[in-house]
Amino acid sequence: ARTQFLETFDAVQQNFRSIFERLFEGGYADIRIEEGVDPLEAHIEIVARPRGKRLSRIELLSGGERALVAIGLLFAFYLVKPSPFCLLDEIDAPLDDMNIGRFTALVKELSERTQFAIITHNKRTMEIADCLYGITMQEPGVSKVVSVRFGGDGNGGEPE
Amino acid sequence: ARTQFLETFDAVQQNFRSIFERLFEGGYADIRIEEGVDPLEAHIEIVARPRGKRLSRIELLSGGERALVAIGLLFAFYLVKPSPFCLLDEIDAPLDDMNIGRFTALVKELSERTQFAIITHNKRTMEIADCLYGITMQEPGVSKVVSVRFGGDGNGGEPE
Amino acid sequence: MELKRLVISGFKSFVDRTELSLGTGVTALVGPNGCGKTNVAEAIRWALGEQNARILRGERMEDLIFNGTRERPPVGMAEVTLTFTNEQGLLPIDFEEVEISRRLYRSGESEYLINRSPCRLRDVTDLIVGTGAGPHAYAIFEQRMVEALLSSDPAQRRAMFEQAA
Amino acid sequence: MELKRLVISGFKSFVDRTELSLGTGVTALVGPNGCGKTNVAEAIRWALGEQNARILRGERMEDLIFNGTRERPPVGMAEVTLTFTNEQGLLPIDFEEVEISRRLYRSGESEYLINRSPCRLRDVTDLIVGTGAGPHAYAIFEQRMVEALLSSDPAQRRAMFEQAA
Ligand SMILES: Nc1ncnc2c1ncn2[C@@H]1O[C@H](COP(=O)(O)OP(=O)(O)OP(=O)(O)O)[C@@H](O)[C@H]1O
Ligand SMILES: Nc1ncnc2c1ncn2[C@@H]1O[C@H](COP(=O)(O)OP(=O)(O)OP(=O)(O)O)[C@@H](O)[C@H]1O
Ligand SMILES: [Mg+2]
Ligand SMILES: [Mg+2]
Repeated sequence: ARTQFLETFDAVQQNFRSIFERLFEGGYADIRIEEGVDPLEAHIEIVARPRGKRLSRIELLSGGERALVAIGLLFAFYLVKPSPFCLLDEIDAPLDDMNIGRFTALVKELSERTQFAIITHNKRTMEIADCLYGITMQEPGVSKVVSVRFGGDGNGGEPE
Repeated sequence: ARTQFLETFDAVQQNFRSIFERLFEGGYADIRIEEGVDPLEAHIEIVARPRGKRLSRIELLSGGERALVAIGLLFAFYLVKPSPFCLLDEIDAPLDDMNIGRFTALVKELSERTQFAIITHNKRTMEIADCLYGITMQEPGVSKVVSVRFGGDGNGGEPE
Repeated sequence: MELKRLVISGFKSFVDRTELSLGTGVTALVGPNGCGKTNVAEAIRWALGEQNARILRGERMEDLIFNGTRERPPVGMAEVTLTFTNEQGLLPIDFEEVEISRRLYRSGESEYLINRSPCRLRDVTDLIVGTGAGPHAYAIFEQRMVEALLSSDPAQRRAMFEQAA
Repeated sequence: MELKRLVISGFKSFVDRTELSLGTGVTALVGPNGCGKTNVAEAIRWALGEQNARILRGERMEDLIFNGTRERPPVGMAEVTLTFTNEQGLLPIDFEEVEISRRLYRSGESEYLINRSPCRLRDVTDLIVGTGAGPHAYAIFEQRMVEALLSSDPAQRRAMFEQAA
């Protein structure tokens, strides 16, 4: 169990470092296992240094920076054993426009090999969709799919 | 301590019921203390019935519905002993356009007696501001206030 | 392997039969708060064998069946069908298209079908594990996972790593 | 009683002296992730006497002082000044305008001033409590409070009620 944990950790670490560089356009991040303790019991530290800033533990970063680092780490786990289908449920909520752009660029690239379904309220995230479904409850309490749009050319607006 | 808790609870409950009706345009919500147990130890249940839906414990509502109910409850606490100044730090993140509109209408009304500072990424929330400050880090790691706009007439765009 | 089509009927707020066709690339699901988007994600999880009602925001599995509104009475069954393409043969079964269905009745009785042939839950999960993509043929990222990673409670973060291993 | 002006210098990412004038009604603070908006909220809390470094995302109070970037060295002091109007006499002090300042040096030494006159932390908090608006003359709503109310841990929700009482 210990060996498997450490092997997985190394794979995640490698993925995380390269994903972070893409998501933060420079800067550096790492995950570290507390030394001198059984790895299966140890604290796992997440550190990040957004471009131009100082290296900090994740606890000291801003709300949006923390969210983007965590998203990068989720993808780092994911790429260890990629599945054919990946669903994202509103994880872009705390991100500003620039970070949404970086996040969607990463998803767009990964979507060449993985089918993505993204639940979002964000217009910029909708722009990268190849296909858009609107869900409504015109009749209270009853869900209905109301629209389908193809072509991620920026024409998909929230069809409410 | 028990009497004070129950008095506060009643005040919060009353505020919460009327705020909810405003925030959800109808529907009903309540907070309840678990019966038969010392109030200081009892569970506090939050129930809500958005218009047209069934009464549910808050755990069963959607992400945005839960956030709006919790915001209503925070204001219910607040109105027990209103302070002159209230700061909101990005609590509008999970809300859709319609709910942002209801949230901002409530804030606009309360702002007649209370000074509000709202931190937000949402363009619709910015529209109700009487005054808008943009903060940037053009020099990495160094914060600077870069713009001031007056007049909440919908002209305030995110000045990044 | 691609999720080609999703059909939901009687599951949570999708009382009426609803069909979603998915293509390659990125599909976005949008709509107001409470309209049913997360319910769609939960329908996919449930059809692939999720047994923990709590993960699906229910107390018991029966909570997943449409339980009525003021205008509409509750229904007696929830059904979700997923259709996968299998061109690469990732699914260990000799079909080009694989349809997985799950039904739940108010009585608590469940049915599972692969290509319309009744089977056990175990057969569905074995099929999915057989894709080599881990215990799930899908990954779901949601806010609670982001919070578990960021949590000041070290056990929550470690649990995320252990799940990946 | 209104917060008329806020001056921040050397506090977290606000190394250069920064002034914000606030009026009646609603003031919005906007900007990219990590630009310093929450730092402004923390500056207000700190100036009003917050003693828990953890609430301000620090391990020790000294973490609040600007600690340098690649281009800029750390500085030796953090200072925040809040100016309140007092037309209704809510603040129990005989001035129409009340200026509250707090300074922290790298040595760990602190200074507190009311209308430029040195005082103790206790005098600042007494003044604020004296407004009758609870232990704080201000309320802050943030995501973690929303999460505490929604938490599946009943103790977290109860704690929110106890704080209001
Ligand atoms: N068994 C059920 N029968 C009928 N309706 C249900 C059932 N279970 C849940 N619902 C309804 O589904 C709605 C929740 O939908 P869902 O969580 O999918 O919303 P959402 O689109 O993800 O919203 P958000 O953007 O706020 O996250 C709730 O309003 C709830 O009333
Ligand atoms: N003592 C310090 N010295 C210098 N910079 C600091 C210090 N403490 C925090 N910072 C910086 O302040 C930034 C965080 O700012 P803040 O949390 O205010 O961002 P924000 O505008 O609220 O962003 P978001 O929209 O993501 O919530 C971090 O990038 C951090 O590097
Ligand atoms: Mg949802
Ligand atoms: Mg912030």
